[in-house]
Amino acid sequence: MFEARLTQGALLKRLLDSVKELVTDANFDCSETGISLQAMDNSHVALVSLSLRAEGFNPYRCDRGFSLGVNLNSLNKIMKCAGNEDVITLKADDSSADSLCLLFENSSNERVSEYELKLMDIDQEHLSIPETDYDATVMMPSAEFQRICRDLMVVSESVTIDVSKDEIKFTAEGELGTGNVKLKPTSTIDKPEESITIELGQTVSLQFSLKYLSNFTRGTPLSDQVMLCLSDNMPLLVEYKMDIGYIRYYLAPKVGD
Amino acid sequence: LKKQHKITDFYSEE
Repeated sequence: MFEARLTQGALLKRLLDSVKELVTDANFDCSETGISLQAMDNSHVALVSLSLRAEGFNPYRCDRGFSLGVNLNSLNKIMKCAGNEDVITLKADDSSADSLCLLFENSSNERVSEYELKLMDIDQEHLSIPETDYDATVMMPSAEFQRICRDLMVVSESVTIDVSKDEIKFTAEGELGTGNVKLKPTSTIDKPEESITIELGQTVSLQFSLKYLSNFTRGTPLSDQVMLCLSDNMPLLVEYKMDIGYIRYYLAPKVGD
Repeated sequence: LKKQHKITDFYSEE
């Protein structure tokens, strides 16, 4: 038997909203430690890895590990039927999981709706992502990162990110001309969510597709801060951390001339 | 122009 009840249902709505453009079908791997998902976009240029800890649900019950093969478009349609204040419960019979039950209860509990989503068999390759000691780790307000991606997209569909000890610089070059945004670390200790920090092993400069980065910023509502991790000739990691877990986006760089 | 790489150029299957 699998049952996971989340009082902040809105969080699940936002999470699914932040991956729906990137991934169509995916397996939700459920175990006693929680729910995780890993999937690449169709072009295999980006990968999303999502993890929700069992402690974030109450109750959480997963008698044995199993996978829920889900079409995310269909799941998103059903999630639209949940109110932002609703408590959301996911239930499945872990032996013959051919459908996922979703329960939406409003706060005063006089309105309860129940949906069943047909599950699919999805055989997806699972990539092993080694723990990496990145050349540069940058923390910044997630809204700031979203704005930089949106602004520089008017100039080009690629952005070069340069990180040095005391600056992260985003540069775009295109037909109309060029644009760049430079951020310096802040020391505002009174407003931690506004802070910008740079942890530098060595300077790094990489180029990425802004189309994908803009897509990743759908995770902005999940967290005040976003973490960018860069290493030479490695995919960029963009992480939005929540109390219950995290959503990580990986993007392969553009390399060579 | 630089070439867009793939995630699978860096991370392999488990």
